[in-house]
Amino acid sequence: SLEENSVLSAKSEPLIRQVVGGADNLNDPRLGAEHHFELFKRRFGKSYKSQEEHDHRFKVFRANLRRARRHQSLDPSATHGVTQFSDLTPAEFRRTFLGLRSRLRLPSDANKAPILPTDS
Amino acid sequence: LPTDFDWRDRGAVAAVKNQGACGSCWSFSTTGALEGANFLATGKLVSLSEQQLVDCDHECDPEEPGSCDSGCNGGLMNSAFEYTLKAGGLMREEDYPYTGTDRGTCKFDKSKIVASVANFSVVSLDEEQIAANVVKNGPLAVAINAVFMQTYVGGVSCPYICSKRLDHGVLLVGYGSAGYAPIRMKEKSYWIIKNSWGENWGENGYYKICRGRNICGVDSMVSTVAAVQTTSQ
Repeated sequence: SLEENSVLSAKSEPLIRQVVGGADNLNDPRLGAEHHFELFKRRFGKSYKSQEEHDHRFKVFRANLRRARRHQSLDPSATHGVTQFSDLTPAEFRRTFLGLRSRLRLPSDANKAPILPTDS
Repeated sequence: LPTDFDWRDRGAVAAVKNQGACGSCWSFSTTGALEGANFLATGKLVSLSEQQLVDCDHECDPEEPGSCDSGCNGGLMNSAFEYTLKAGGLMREEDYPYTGTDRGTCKFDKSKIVASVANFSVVSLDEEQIAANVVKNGPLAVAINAVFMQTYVGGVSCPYICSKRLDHGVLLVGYGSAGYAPIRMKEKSYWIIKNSWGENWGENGYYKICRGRNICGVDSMVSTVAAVQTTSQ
């Protein structure tokens, strides 16, 4: 379905990929991952119980910066970046903040909403 | 159908809430839909209790043994509507406040019900029907794949590829027609989604996702609910 999606998207909309550079803050020593991590901790009031935990979270944060950049190129009409979840791995994020029972389907006996007129 | 529609402008949407570190999104989606339906039925916006659902709703899916609403471990909006129908309704947020844990016991007090479900149903996988239902019946409980939401900051999310595996419960409160997508050089229409991760996430707690091709599965599991008027305080 992913391939189907991208094919559909490509057929219906000519994609123009932005190629201008200069937005890569991670290569700037003044605005590198450490700097972003400090800002992140201050903004969201994060603290870690040990240096090991801190180092681990910094590693995860760096991976999430790269992930945000990937999301930005896959989803250019939105803005992706640092959020309150930037020190969580995708698995931790899913486990802690998502809670829809994924194996469930809608029951076959569920009431179906009547079809509404949409032309007037 | 109007080209733009937003229940926030019409007073049917309570303030953005925060589920904390607990997989209870399904309960926020459920209360959001019933808050809107109750507003349509009574003219009053009352914030409803998610904690009642977290503590007391263990409704199971008859078709999937062992699959039951389970506090911070997850649940499903339709099962929660079923519970609410059977229990008689939901209490006010202030009367049964959210704690962000599921370790407490059920403290449901039937005499304090302020909103009840008259009926609920699923909406077909058709964007025009989803739009018509949100306009006619109020905010809709929807499921979505949240992979892009972990890094979302703002704008209209319209990923080229996104899984349709549903893992998050949210509330569809309206739609817009003109979110400009520079890369596509055209205006994109979008759904307005209320999330439950606090006001500091996304656009003041809200997410915009583009319409048109069931992006991230947002059209796949849509439920509408109708409320009955209650007389108890």
